[in-house]
Amino acid sequence: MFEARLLRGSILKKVLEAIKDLLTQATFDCDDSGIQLQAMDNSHVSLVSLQLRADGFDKYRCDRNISMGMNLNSVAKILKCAGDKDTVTMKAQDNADTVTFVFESPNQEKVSDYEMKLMNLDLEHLGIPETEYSCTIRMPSAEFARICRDLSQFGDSMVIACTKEGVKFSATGEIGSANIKLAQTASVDKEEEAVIIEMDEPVTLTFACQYLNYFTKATSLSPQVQLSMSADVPLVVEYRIQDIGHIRYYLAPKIED
Amino acid sequence: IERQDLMSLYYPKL
Repeated sequence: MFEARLLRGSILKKVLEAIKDLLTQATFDCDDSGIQLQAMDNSHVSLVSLQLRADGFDKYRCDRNISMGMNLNSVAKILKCAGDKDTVTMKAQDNADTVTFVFESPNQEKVSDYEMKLMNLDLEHLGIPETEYSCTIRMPSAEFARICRDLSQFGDSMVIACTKEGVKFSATGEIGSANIKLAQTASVDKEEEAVIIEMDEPVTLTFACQYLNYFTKATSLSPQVQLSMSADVPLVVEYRIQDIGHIRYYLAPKIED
Repeated sequence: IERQDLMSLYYPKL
């Protein structure tokens, strides 16, 4: 028996919004530590890694490890039927070929359940080692979303250059060029609003705007985003999900022709 | 390099 109940059901709605444009299907791997999902987008340029810890749920039971392959469009359709304040419960029997989503309104007056067929997905998993990055940048997630949106008007790719002075986002295209520089916040009143840079070595890498824009669909999950970069390895864009886990996106840098 | 295999260039398949 698998059962995961979340009073803050809107978290699951936001998680689906954060992955459904990038992934068409994915496997939710559930064990007694929680729910994990790892999947590459169709073109294998980026990778999504989601972790929701068991202790972040209001009730969590997983008697046997189960892997539930799901069509994410279908999951998104179902979760759209949940109210923002609803409690969401996912449950499945051992060896089941369906999963059930139960939504309860705050006053318990409306209870809905949606049963969805599971899929057998034979997807590759990649081993991502713990890595020390040359630069990590923490900044408001809404600011990062704004920068990605603004710069993608200028070109298909964006250069992110991090030095100890700050971080510069640049794009160049037919209409011209754009540069946005963010300095490290001098004094931090509210950590959520700060730009904080930790740098061992300066790094400059180029990424596809389209994917960065997909990643910013996670903005509502966290007020802050963390970018981690080292030369010649994928960028990590991480949104922490309060008290329950995180979603990380990995994006391979563009290599100059 | 095939674009298809970009991510698995960086991380080993399990």
